[in-house]
Amino acid sequence: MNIFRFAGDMTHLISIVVLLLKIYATKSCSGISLKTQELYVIVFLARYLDLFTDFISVYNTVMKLVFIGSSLAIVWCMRMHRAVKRTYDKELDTFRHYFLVLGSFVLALLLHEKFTFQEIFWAFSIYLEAVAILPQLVMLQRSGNVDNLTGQYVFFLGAYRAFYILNWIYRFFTEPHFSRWIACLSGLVQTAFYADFFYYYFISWKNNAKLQLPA
Amino acid sequence: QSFSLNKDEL
Repeated sequence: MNIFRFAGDMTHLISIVVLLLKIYATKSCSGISLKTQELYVIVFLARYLDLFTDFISVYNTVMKLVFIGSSLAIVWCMRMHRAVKRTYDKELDTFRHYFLVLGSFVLALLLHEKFTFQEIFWAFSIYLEAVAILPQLVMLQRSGNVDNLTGQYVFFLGAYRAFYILNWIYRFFTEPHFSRWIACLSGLVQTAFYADFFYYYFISWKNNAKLQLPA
Repeated sequence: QSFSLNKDEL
């Protein structure tokens, strides 16, 4: 474990806490893409298949349970909670995310470390996570004005993988046989998707203005 | 065990 990876995990955790706060405090999920949240459930379930078979550390197991539990809770809330599901902007959340699942799975069948069930599902989860934010970013552009909590949620979500890139660079130089080319390349693509959001987020922060994404 | 060894990241 290094400081970059720990900062990345904490930033990821903060993004989830901010989203849960928004949904429970405002009893609203307006501006949040249910499709992106559903993709994250698939990402965590596909990546943590070894949750019960291999033990790495208490931290690792606890964080996996938190990520799986929170992503399921958010999807449940947006689909089943009476007050919250009424605020879901279904007509703005129109990205055909099934293609992202299909494309990621096909890519995992072609590009993986080893052709085993766990490695293919792990690569699938890595590719899917890279594109999982797309429905949310498209929805933000459609909905124009972004409320603070939603903006902070997307910001922390983008920042966490940027910390992971620093973690991979650090491990590359400190560990002899370290190679995570799948996670690294995918992480670069994932963080690149946030580039324009980060730009407009920085502008809104600098001008102390509302976050506005160009339609 | 080999799978998880190099999958120590979340």
